[in-house]
Amino acid sequence: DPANMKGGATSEGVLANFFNSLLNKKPGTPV
Amino acid sequence: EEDKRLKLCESLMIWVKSFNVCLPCESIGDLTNGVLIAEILHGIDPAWFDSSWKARIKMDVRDNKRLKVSNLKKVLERTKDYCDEVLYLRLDDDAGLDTSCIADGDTGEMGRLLQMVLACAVNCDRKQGYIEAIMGLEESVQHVLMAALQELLNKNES
Repeated sequence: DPANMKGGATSEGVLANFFNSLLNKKPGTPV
Repeated sequence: EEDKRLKLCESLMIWVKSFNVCLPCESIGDLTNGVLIAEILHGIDPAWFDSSWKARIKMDVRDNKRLKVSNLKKVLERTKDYCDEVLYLRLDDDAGLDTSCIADGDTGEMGRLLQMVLACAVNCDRKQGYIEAIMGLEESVQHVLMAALQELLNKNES
């Protein structure tokens, strides 16, 4: 869906951003 | 809402299967005695979910509902304490899960319990391996797991 491609917000990109943010989160801070 | 809960539980089951624990894990019924979940939690943080805690989980409960509920209560309480004391993840007041329903295989309640286990996995010291494993799952499953974690985050912030 081209509408989802705007700003690089592909489904894959959204998932990668989310899970990478979890990876980089400091221990002891909330989810 | 029921469809959403069913989808959540199905996706979390796929995630649980990815652990390759040496116990049957074909359906939600395989989780209702709490044994497999306790095993996963022990892997997530062996210091918190330690061997002495795990030893209190009865292995051979068969269809004895009282023993299933007893196991699930131990799993739930220890997991809530972990979220509270280690992850600083404050669960809201309506987080009281019904262990009797979980023992009966209720997908909604089982999904909520596994949602907490998921939060433990992606925040523990060993989170890298767990997160990378999730990123290797089918995209549709990843989306459901992401939404489950975001739901906890929203509750935590409210």
